[in-house]
Amino acid sequence: MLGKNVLVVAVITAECNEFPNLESVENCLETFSQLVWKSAEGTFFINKTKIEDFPRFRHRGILLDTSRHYLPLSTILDTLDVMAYNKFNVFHWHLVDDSSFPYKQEASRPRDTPQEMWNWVVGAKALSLCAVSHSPCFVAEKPLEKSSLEELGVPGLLTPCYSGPHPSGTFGPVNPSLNSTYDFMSTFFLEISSVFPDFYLHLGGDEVDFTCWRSNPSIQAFMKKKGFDDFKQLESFYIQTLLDIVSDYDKGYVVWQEVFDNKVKIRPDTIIQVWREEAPVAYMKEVEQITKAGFRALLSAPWYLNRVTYGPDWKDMYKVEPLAFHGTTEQKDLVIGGEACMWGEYVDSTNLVPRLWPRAGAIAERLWSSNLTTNMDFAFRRLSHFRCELLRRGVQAEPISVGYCEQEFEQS
Amino acid sequence: LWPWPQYIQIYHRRYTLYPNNFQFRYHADSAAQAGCVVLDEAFRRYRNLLFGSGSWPRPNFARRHP
Repeated sequence: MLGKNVLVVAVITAECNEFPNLESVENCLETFSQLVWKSAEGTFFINKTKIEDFPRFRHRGILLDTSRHYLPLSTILDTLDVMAYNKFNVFHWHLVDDSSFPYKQEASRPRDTPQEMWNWVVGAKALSLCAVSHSPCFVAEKPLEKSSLEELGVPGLLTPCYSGPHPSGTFGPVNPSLNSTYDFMSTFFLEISSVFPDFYLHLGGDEVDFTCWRSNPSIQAFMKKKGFDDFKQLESFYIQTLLDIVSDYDKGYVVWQEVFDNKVKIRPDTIIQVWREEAPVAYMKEVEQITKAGFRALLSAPWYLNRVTYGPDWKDMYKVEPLAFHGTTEQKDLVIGGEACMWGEYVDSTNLVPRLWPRAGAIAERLWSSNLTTNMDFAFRRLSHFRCELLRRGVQAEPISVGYCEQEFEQS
Repeated sequence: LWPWPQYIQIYHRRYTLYPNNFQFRYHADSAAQAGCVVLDEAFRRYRNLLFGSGSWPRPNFARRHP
């Protein structure tokens, strides 16, 4: 029985002090670690193995939509670790607030700093993960969304809603008719750019509700001045101005599919994220249309991990084929990957791990492995075993079926 | 393995790993060498993931049980 005492590692590009990007290829140590096994006597073994590996899609993300004050930074960093075990490479933190914000904002403000965001970005870097955020919490809420910006001291940013001829006392989306709005946004994105090193910013694009804009006389006057007769034109004007601001900082952008659906003029290198399952068309049709127009697409619609159903629901997510749409080879090359989504602001550090793992692993394999890796029985056996490996590493991953892991007995 | 690699061939031949002696090492031609924080840290992390953080007595094969 021969011993092996050295793992020799050779990398082609160092990137020791750089932030990772979607072209960064790594994860060999993770593969190696999974090849090592332990006998009942406690001896570690590795079989002679030849592997050639690379990801099928460059962008393999987890989108976490949660209130920042529900999740301490340590939970985020733990999530990054498990992502690396699954070879995910993009953590997309969709920072939101629950409805108590800002009335209970003292619960979040102490952690609500660029430094904490920076700690997260650096934590991701250590694991070669990209960190993307489109709602950096230390500045404000999502640029388009009705939020607490008024209370946070950005007067005039939000559109006052009217009830008949009088202000109703409520506020709607950002006011697109004022120069001061764009001055603020310019500062806003400068700060974001200084904290988030990734080339791409996620700009949202789905949050505009026209009701409040429609009620406001100054918005109506602005529409008239611009010659707009449809609020979608106003939305386009607003988003295009934002996109120009972001472009000035040499950043690219990821937007929700609504920006494409509403025919907003966007840069050719824009990434469009498909998150709606059925509307305006089935998600695969949407991917077809986006790629046909020459844009890159990112798929999220079939991968909502927040929907927990009875039984082995990972199988449906595993079966999704991201390129199963009518299109040319060139179109299919424009699908850069996908994101598993945990929507819902109620996810906190008590339930995040069992909801995510190992179900998210099904999506990880779909995005990493060959399109020929589709055998469900084979996947079930490996995912069950991988769940045990996660338990061994201290991750409280949920069972995917009846059965047990040795590690559960060891822990009890 | 999870996720499954693009190409893999596993042989029956197996090797023992002794945690006390096991080392991660940079290839002489590697673009990154010792001192590359990202990789040095990864080596440290994966040593713990592989073997745990304690010390490991050499297995006593004479006393092994079925």
